Amino acid sequence: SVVKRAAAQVAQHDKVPHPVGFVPPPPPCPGKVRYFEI
Amino acid sequence: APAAPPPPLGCDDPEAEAAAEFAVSYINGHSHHGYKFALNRIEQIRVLPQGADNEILFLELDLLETRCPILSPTPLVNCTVRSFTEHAVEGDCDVKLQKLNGQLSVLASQCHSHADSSEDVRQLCPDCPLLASLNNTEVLAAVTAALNDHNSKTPDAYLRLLEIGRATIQHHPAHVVSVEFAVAATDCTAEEAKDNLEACQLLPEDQSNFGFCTATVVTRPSQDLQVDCQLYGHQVPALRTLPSFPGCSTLPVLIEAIALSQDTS
Repeated sequence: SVVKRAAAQVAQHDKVPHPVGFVPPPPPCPGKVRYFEI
Repeated sequence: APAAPPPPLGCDDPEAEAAAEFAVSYINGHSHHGYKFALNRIEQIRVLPQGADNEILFLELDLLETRCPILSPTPLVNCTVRSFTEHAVEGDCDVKLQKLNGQLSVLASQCHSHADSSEDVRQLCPDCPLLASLNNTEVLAAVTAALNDHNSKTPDAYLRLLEIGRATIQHHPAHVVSVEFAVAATDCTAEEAKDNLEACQLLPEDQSNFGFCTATVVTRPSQDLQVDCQLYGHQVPALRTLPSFPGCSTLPVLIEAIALSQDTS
């Protein structure tokens, strides 16, 4: 029989796990707010 | 395989921050009105390589108004950014720079400033005074009263108004008009000005004394007037072309838009 798998499940299976302690890089822009945001 | 292109420059990268600091210094150095502005956030940066050691940078900057008048000799690093509850003013700037052999130069810049919304200030601080229009009659009356009061009490040079920087009006619990304005010394004493005010001229550029006054005028429940004027001493600003009373248009016009030969658009 043919089984249809959800794409998301496949993606999850194929994804390489990040090493412990991995911190994703911050988005390049916009930068940090130095005082406060209006 | 060809070498991968370098990763895009991030807004918090040291190179981006250096370019932004350079741009802010340029903007403050070329503005003749209002207050100095400090960098709050780099919104965007784009780099266009032009060849070896040559690139064009486009920056979008978010600035905040400080308490230092533009003519103040205080370095920007020592200028306090106005707090949110003081009814902050923000500046949005687009700047085009060139980095040639490691040297930055500004090719074009354009800035617009606007005050925070009154609703935002009210929400956080219901009793905080809000910015008033610079041509508000109460504001103009307060500036006139404050300058007259100062001139009547000092034997030094008669001071003339250059521009009103900001003004707030508080209604409760007392009715208080607070004003800040830039002044310039004239070649008259206050006594001489009494006799012939029209003859009093701003001192020549190389001798001019510029200064800044803050004043509060209370009208209710009782009347009171407090004025404090500080003169900076000799400056080299390009203020000679300014009228003595530059119209006092409504906010927000605190950063002068600077249009140079090359436009970022």
